[in-house]
Amino acid sequence: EPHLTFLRETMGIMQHHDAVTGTEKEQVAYDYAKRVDVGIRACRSNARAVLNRIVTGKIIEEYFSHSAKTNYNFEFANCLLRNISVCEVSENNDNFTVTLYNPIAHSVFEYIRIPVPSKNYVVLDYRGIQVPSQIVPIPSPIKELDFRSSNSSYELVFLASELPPMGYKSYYISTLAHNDLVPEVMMVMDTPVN
Amino acid sequence: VDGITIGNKYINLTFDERGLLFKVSSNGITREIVQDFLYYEAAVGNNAEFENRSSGAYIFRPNNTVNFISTKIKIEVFRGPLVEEVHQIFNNWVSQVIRVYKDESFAEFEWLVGPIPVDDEIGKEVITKFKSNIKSDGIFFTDSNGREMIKRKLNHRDTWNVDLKEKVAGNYYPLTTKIALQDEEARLAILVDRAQGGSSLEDGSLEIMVHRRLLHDDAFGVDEALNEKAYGKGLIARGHHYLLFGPTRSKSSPTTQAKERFIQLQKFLPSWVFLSDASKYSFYEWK
Repeated sequence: EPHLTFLRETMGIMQHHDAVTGTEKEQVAYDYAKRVDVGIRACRSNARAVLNRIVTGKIIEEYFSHSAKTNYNFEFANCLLRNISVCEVSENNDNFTVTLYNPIAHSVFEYIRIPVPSKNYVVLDYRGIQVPSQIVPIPSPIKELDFRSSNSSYELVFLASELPPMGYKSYYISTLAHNDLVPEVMMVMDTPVN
Repeated sequence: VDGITIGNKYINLTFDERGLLFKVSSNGITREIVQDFLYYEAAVGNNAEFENRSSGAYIFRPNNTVNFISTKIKIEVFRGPLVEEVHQIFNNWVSQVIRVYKDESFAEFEWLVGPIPVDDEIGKEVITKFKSNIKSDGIFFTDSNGREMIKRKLNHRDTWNVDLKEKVAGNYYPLTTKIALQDEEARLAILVDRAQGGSSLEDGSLEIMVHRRLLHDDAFGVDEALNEKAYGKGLIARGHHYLLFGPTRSKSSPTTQAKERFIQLQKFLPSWVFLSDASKYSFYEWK
């Protein structure tokens, strides 16, 4: 509850007309951005250093752990910079998972873009079936002005199909160098209850 | 590069010898649609009177002439099974990726603008412009917080006789999700990924402001110019526009307007993406 309340209070501040229109002073704009970032991290996992009085953000993590009825430790990463093709998890790990939560009340198809440092990746869905994917270079028009602090030179694109309404779907992604982790026989599991 | 086309079974985009988008085909109709980046020079005033304020954080007040960013665009084309992309470089502070996914009926424009140079001590307000041969007759539509579309008419107000002294600023309207225009046959809509300003200053054209860097305060209260100085060289902005094009009316399939509503919903309520380190887990363990 305190995690949510921090984000609620921040969103309240964001209703100020200067925040809505962007007519705040520059330093205030940075303060707003900082508050939103702290609020979001408070509601995510691994928010240990956010505020001393808030121990760890557990909201989403607890939802998934409870919903999946598993002891798997969902350590969701803070990838708020994915919109500028930066993500610490996908750039620094050979194996990682992508979990997509669909907030819409009908199923959707969505193309997902994940920043990665090399070209060879395999995307598996939750059943172990390989999902078609494509690597596209991230344009870097001006090297000397490159604003991204990132190892990624490419984006991995794949189609997340039939994301269930207000439900989630997970994908396992690994580099081809680690394809010994890719199952040789694709076993089809029971369809999970949405 | 003349005649390069990217697309799928729903929509195709063709680029001309300058590297600019110049033709779009979708749902059985084809129209010229040229997309380019331009900028307005910001007006400078002494702020002593209301009529003489500078363009600033509160007011968009450009000089009425518009300048081209570039006349020769460097492009690269990338094709694959899921997405086809054209990477455009306009100059060393404006670039763009135009992409069409295999199963989507719209084109995505991912623009990257900044840091806007102000070495010439002129504030600049950068726009993206889509110019088509759709006969819109001065009529265009902007959304009302993503809900009702509101009909706008160039140099016109519904409830009084208006005489606009500033033809650009006086015709700009807020967009939170969409701007569109149409004639009897074709309809063009652009979805935006954030609140922006937009207008249609000529028949068939849509323009949307993407970034500004100004050097003067407008004396409405903020008391500083809209010129981010913290990093010493201005901000770089990156965002998306989604172009939808098709027949104005359709008897056999959903109308272009109906498709816009579905795509609007998906684009503004996208999936939440969570990534986890799985270094310690094989696929079977994770499963």
